[in-house]
Amino acid sequence: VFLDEDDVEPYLEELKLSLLKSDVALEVSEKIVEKLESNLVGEEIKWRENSEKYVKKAFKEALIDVFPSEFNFFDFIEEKDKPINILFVGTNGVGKTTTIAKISKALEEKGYSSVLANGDTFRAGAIQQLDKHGENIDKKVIKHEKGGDPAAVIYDAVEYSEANNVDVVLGDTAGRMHTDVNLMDQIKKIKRVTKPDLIVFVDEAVAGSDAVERAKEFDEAVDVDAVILSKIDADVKGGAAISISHTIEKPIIFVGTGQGYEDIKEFNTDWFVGQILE
Amino acid sequence: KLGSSLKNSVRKIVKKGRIDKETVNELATDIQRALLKSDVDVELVQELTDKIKDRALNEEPPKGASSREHVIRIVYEEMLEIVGEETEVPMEEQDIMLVGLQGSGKTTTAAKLANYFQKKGLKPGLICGDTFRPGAYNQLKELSQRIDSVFYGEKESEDAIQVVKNGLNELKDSKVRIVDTAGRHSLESDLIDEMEQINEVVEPDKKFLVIDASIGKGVKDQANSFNEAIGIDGVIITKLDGTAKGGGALTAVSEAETNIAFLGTGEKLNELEEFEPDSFISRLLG
Ligand SMILES: Nc1nc2c(ncn2[C@@H]2O[C@H](COP(=O)(O)OP(=O)(O)OP(=O)(O)O)[C@@H](O)[C@H]2O)c(=O)[nH]1
Ligand SMILES: Nc1nc2c(ncn2[C@@H]2O[C@H](COP(=O)(O)OP(=O)(O)OP(=O)(O)O)[C@@H](O)[C@H]2O)c(=O)[nH]1
Ligand SMILES: [Mg+2]
Ligand SMILES: [Mg+2]
Repeated sequence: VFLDEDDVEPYLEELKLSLLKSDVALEVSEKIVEKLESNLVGEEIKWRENSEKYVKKAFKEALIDVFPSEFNFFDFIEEKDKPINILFVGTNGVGKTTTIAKISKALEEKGYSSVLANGDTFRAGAIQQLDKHGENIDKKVIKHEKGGDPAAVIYDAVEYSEANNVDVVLGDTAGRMHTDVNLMDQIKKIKRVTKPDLIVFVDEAVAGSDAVERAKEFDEAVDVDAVILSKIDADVKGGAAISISHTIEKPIIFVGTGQGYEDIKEFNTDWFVGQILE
Repeated sequence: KLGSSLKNSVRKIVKKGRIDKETVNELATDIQRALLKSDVDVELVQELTDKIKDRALNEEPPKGASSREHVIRIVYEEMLEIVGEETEVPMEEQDIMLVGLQGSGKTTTAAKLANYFQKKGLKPGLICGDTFRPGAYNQLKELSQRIDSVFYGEKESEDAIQVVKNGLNELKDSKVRIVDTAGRHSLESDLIDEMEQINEVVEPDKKFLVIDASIGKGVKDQANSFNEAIGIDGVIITKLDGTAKGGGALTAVSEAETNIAFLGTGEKLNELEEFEPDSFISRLLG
């Protein structure tokens, strides 16, 4: 028997609503469901298999398809020439600084050394915040005075790492609105000057549809390589993960699961899609 | 008063010379899309558009008003119903406590509020009730220095409740005492306990929930938990200088049955505005 629009449409509305309620952006939800519909119509199903089950199974696969094939961060670290320069970017308050400290700890556990580069020379208390993290996890922090050039700090950190055989430079940057032309120019300049090996876009799982806008802007500005989604431990569905992946098609490598140094885990597509579908 | 795209939808209604069911449904769909794009909660959007449809089809326009003016008025009134009127911020001695999710903008907003009251002639005092986040003490201290406001904090303490108690004692001369607290969410039960204890110590005149404009509608449960724990007197929506419309924050306002008191529109300490419904509504409607 072949599926037609009438078999499929009653479920599509419900699936679209479930995405919306999980905080997936409206346009992303619509695109996913439209693509699902065009994939389903004309499909042949066995007599005994009911169409609702078929649609839901196809929906799960459609969600899994939104996520680009997994990028193994530790394989990347293993294979790349050292020191590896990783730049962290994103809007205000999403968790960049805390995530850097967690990544540093995770690298240590895999046997890699790292330095923290304090590229936020702007915000009140930013230098002291990263300093304290460095102290807590016993890692060197490279910093300049407040108001200094972020690119110069990161450049310094790379030089330091080359001279001292440090494996990874973790470059922190100030949070910035994707709508602020000057700050987006600054981040482009930081990229030009420090030539990072990996650019990580950090966003928060509690974000709504604005995750689409900011992912798009940051990706257009600096060509993001990977994404880290923080605050997945807050009581939210995390649809922002789907919005971001669908929009910029870059892999999510980690999720932040709390405020402690151990609270980070590698992103797993099947696990995440399972969560969304619960 | 309404955004330009919504004005176009209303224009469609009146082109037909009369208000009919089909064009009203079209308008409702346009409004639904705009609000869903702005992260307003699905059920809230449904309730709102049902009301608009019902009123548009069944209410008689008042004498002298065109059907078009009448529909615009209905949309505006129903939006105002969920967004709320301007909030009265009393210009008097008071203690304010800020709470909210991690990274929402509390510390920055605390300093903005101090700046706001100082400009109105009320001497502020900032108390750093965040003993958890690395650098929290330095952050608020530096911001206080920028506006020359009195500040109290204990850099090495791990007891937020004690720090706040001591701060209230020290800052007896401040007319408006603003207590900044650490970020927390509803599943961190030890942090929710801490917040309840700080609340008991401060007995604030105003408890503001600080919410990022880009938050998703999942914030609904958060708002509920904060409200059940300590009672929320108002919401401050931050980071409206980006592209976020604040629909998620609005869901929180509706869930906690409270009002929007202030809007944060940038990182500078003067980038705080009193809430004014009209521009917020047109931003929401895109
Ligand atoms: N619950 C939870 N909180 C987190 C997580 N990641 C970060 N945070 C908290 O979020 C808040 C902001 O974190 P920061 O690391 O300062 O964020 P940021 O992006 O560096 O902020 P700016 O530099 O000001 O733009 C802090 O209170 C962190 O403890 C997470 O995965 N879960
Ligand atoms: N663009 C913009 N940034 C803001 C606004 N309000 C706060 N920020 C920024 O958002 C980030 C987080 O602000 P904080 O004041 O540290 O947030 P918080 O709620 O105290 O964070 P925690 O204490 O970790 O929960 C900082 O980079 C601020 O400068 C705003 O209205 N607009
Ligand atoms: Mg930071
Ligand atoms: Mg804070």
